[in-house]
Amino acid sequence: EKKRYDREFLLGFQFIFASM
Amino acid sequence: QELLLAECLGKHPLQNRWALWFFKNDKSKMWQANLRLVTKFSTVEDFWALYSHIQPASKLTSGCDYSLFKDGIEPMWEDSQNKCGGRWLITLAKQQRHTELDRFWLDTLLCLIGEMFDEHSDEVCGAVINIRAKGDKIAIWTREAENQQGVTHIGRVYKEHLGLSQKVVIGYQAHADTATKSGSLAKTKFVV
Repeated sequence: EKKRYDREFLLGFQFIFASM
Repeated sequence: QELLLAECLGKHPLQNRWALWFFKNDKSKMWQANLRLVTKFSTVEDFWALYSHIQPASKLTSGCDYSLFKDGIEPMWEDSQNKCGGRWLITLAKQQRHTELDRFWLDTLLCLIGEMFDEHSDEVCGAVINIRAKGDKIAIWTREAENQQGVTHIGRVYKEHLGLSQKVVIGYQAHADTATKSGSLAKTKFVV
């Protein structure tokens, strides 16, 4: 199965990893 | 606690491994010597870790490029997976560097790593942002310029994700045409 992610899902990770 | 949490979370794998490239224009060197591979990543988490630690495109000096390509494809026309392809080109006005450039580039990256072009995502090779004094450019490169159905689907989805008005028209140029004509004179093969 192809790994597809929509914009909102991807953006949800932005600030978790920006702060690490 | 943070480490334990990170271990428990697990990472989200991407469909493809991606390579980020950086180009800095140094006229004393050959073009290819100015092009450097920054790093590769293959998870959502590693993408953000990278994105959060590099200069935003709007802060780069003129003459610089970022490129994000699938692992194994070099960001140049000559690569065997690019040479029959072309690009959807977004040309920005000078003032858009401060208002829209970074968002457009981030949305371009998310379209790529999220495989947002449905069954035509395999047609995508990568994306390039050119920072230039006369006007910045962003493009999505695809592998086969003659694949009208795939190319136009990618163009429509891309335009929608950038939030461009229906009145705005974007064009697709085959690399073979761009390579033989200077800049703005390149023939537009498709529009959406």
